[in-house]
Amino acid sequence: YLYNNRYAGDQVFRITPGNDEDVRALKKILGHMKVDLWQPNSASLIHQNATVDVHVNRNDTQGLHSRLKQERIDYRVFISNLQKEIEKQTGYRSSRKRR
Amino acid sequence: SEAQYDYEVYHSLEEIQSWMFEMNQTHPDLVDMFSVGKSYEGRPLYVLQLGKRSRPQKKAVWIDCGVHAREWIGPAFCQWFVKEAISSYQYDSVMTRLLDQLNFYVMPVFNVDGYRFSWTTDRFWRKTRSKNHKFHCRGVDANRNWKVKWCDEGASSHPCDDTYCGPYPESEPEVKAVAKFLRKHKKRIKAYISIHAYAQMLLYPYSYKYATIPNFSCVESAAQNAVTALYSAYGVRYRFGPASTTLYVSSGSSIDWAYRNGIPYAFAFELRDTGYFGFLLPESLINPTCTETMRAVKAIASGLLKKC
Repeated sequence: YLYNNRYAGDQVFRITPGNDEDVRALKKILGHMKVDLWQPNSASLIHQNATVDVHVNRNDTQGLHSRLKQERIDYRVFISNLQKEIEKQTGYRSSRKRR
Repeated sequence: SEAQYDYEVYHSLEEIQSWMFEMNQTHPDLVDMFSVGKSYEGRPLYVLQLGKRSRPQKKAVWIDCGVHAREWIGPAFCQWFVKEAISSYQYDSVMTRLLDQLNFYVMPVFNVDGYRFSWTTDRFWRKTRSKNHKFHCRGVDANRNWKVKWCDEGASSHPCDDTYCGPYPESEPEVKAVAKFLRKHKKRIKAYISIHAYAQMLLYPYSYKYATIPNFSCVESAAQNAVTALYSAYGVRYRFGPASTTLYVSSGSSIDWAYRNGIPYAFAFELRDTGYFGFLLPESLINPTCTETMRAVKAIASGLLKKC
């Protein structure tokens, strides 16, 4: 596996805070997790109706699902297994190299 | 060799650097290669100069890619641009005119240490790899480290944040080296273009404030022409406008610094996509993404040859 399979089970969430209350709740939720923000580049730039793309470690995905549901914040998972997408992006070449 | 080099896959730093040497050796009439300095970890910062050798004071365009390590489509575009420029010289009248009348300085990988790290260790690394003497976190956001409104809104002063502005402006050797080169040649460099991903946008100054640049109408129409040319390839829509209102406010950015240092046309491209694949844009989309962006960059460069 690429990167020693370190991204297996990691997910990328696309979250859309609909109002200022959602923005506050989302910043609070993400503030308590170690996340990799893809868009925007920092939590301070999160604002209402602008999508937030965040890479979440596999151990935290369930927690994030339940917190977002609890807060009724609109979201979906746009990459359900990051490792698989990484392998797809350049994986075939490395397998060819291995061959 | 060059003939077998695959422009439709992502390449490691080592592959890109050997490709640069190859292009330099096989096209002495159009290509020159030089280093503007060394990275934090001591790697050379290579630049290719493209253009017909003629009078020394030709106008020039600067294009850098790979400022943020995880944005792999950037270096792929810079390689694509060089390939297209060289292969279409004397076959495509627009490109022939551009290379006869302009020089292009192309820096395929700005953040060499970070890019290599994103291949070997952390696929989503963004920053440089400089060490901080107080914190265990490494790296500075190379697009927050320029000496323009440094470390103000939209940048972080915390070393562990992804938008960390650094201990002081131009603290990063990569930023300092490029800033020094651009300062030295600013009379000839008429356009600065920095390639990022992802959001499908074409951005211009200001990033750090909600104000209008003095030559707004010229820059705005150049951006309009560029996104129209881009759209003509596959119908992909790019938003365009001042970075502060189109994306978000950020301080210490390269386009603001280039503009404030006298380069009248400064652009940042945020290439595909808008978030289906994000940073993991598949290799199958390198071709269309680079083809459409090629049209946009040619439109910007062609605009420099006309009066605005």
